[in-house]
Amino acid sequence: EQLFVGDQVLRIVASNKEQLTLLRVLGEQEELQVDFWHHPTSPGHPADLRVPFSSLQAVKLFLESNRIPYRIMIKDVQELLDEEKKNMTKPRRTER
Amino acid sequence: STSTFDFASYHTMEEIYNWMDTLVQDHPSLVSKLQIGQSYENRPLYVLKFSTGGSNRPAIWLDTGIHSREWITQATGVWTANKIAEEYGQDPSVTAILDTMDIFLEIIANPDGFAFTHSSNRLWRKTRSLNAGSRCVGVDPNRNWDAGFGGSGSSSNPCSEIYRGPHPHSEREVKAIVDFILSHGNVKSAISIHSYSQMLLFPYGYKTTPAAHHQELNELAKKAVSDLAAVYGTKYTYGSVVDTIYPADGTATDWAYDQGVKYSFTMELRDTGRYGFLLPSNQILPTATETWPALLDIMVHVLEHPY
Repeated sequence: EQLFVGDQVLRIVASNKEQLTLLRVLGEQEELQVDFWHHPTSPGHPADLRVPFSSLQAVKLFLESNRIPYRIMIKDVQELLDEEKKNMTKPRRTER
Repeated sequence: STSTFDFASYHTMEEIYNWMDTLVQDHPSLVSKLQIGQSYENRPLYVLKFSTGGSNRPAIWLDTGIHSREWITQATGVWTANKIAEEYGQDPSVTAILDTMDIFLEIIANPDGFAFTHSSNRLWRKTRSLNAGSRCVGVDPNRNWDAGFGGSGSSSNPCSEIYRGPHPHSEREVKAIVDFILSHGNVKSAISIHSYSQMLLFPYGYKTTPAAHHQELNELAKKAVSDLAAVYGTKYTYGSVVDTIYPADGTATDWAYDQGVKYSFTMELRDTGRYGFLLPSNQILPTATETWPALLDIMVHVLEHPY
């Protein structure tokens, strides 16, 4: 099973078309293995990007050096998945 | 019986399929289960049919889970199926709809991907078909439809999450729905439920030209999102795909509309701005509950505007 420990989802709001283009270029860097959960559409609209832990530093450096505002929407994807799995098994136990 | 099923929890495919059989047993004169095909890995593609009789009645098509990782949609599909069955004979609108029309609901539209999210990769979105010449697996089943197929709103790269596939309807999961709707021939509305971003979308995504029925679809979407917001205050935007989000090519909604299914919509369920499509299970019931009045608005409109 693939784990996503330390992966984060960044909510990025491009301010202009240049920044949108930079975001799209970022999404195409296969070595970064990023995954747009919400694709960049237009300035002012949020784009959500899952970033593997190993690429976090590079991606945040890229965003900050291009003054592209972002916030961390999900601090650790695996934590959320572990919680989800725990909640899934809970009802079964009670049903049993 | 279905009364012991925990609608407020996420479930595996087996649990959902077992529950579907229970729903049929609990409502034998209203609900039946069809198989419209098999997935790439030969899993059955099951559709629940809600019908009070007659043959080839005007019909409404609903699907959830075509993007397998969007678990909130399959969970909403289960809740909605139960709601339809429970409300027939109780709710005047549901009763009027089913006294005249049939409803078809495919809850797990991408079973291979769904199984994979449970076994190997929770974030898997696409189908699980192998791509010749590439190490990357899967096609985005919502870019594989023969409507603007191959445009810039999809990708030719098999490693992309919006890879369109080698040709239209290459994916068995898509072809099965295509064949079902074409052979049925009397589907009047198609609603594909996705997550996330709180939007109610209608054609087109593959071109900027407004749909012939843009005004009517826009008014209907406006009413539907207003009634949705009335439940918990969740605010949806609405409009054509290309105006509201971005160009998207090869989508189910555009294909259905181009086939004459006038009331063709995509719903993008709630996004609290914290979890994306990984909504915690405690949001299943509020999400499904608020979605219901919007679905009902569309279905009642279809009933009242035969064509």
